[in-house]
Amino acid sequence: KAGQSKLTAFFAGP
Amino acid sequence: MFEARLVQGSLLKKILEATKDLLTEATFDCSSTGMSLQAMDSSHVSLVSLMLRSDGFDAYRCDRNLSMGINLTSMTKIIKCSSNDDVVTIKADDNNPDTVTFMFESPNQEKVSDFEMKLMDLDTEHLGIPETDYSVVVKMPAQEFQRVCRDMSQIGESVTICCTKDGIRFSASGDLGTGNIKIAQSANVDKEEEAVVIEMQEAVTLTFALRYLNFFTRATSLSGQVSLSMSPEVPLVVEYKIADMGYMRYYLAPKIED
Repeated sequence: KAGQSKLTAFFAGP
Repeated sequence: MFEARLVQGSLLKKILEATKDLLTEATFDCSSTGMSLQAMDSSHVSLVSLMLRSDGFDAYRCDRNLSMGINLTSMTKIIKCSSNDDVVTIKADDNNPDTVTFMFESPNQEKVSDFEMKLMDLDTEHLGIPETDYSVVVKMPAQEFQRVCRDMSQIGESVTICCTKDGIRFSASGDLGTGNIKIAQSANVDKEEEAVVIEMQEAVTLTFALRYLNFFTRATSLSGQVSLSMSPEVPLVVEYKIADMGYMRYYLAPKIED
């Protein structure tokens, strides 16, 4: 089953 | 001194409605360019990005950049005190940096209200979102997208979106069975708002949590059309244009096979 990824895995943080 | 006047004051109600399921507080960044907001939901799965350009306001003055930490629940309570046809002015005074004032004027100027709201100290973490060329951009009627998300969530918790040059297919499965909705690109339409237009570099299949997509569709009243931008294994962008002013964008991280 597919798991939910987080946005912070794709976009650079502050 | 910051002052932004919006004749179409009801726009603020629609914007708050469009954030309420995802955010409880957020920082409004004000500059000479306009007012913007960027905030993730508490689980860091989705992000709201709002842009209201200064030239879209009926009057706009921002002498220096300003970040207003706002409790959106409080702001919603205050904005509910305005009538839909009121002119709304947002004001912040450099000498009083801990509050923001909302002024509501009836169209005939006979009733004028002002509400001063306390601002919050918020730790804001801005994400750097690169400009991206997406593999697929689908434009479709916002109400149609809302309907699809609602219907798919009758079947399952997530939806798989498969986009080819023929059309866009939404699929869900759950305990009761499966459902598919396929929407073809419009051959020809009289009204631009009713068109389904697909711009595609390569076919894309991605899976997303319907819970968040349904939250995004709270923005349906902002725009006749919605655009969905997708590339393999990157977040989806759902954009509602705000006429002559800017946009409400949502980013949603995909579901990925472990």
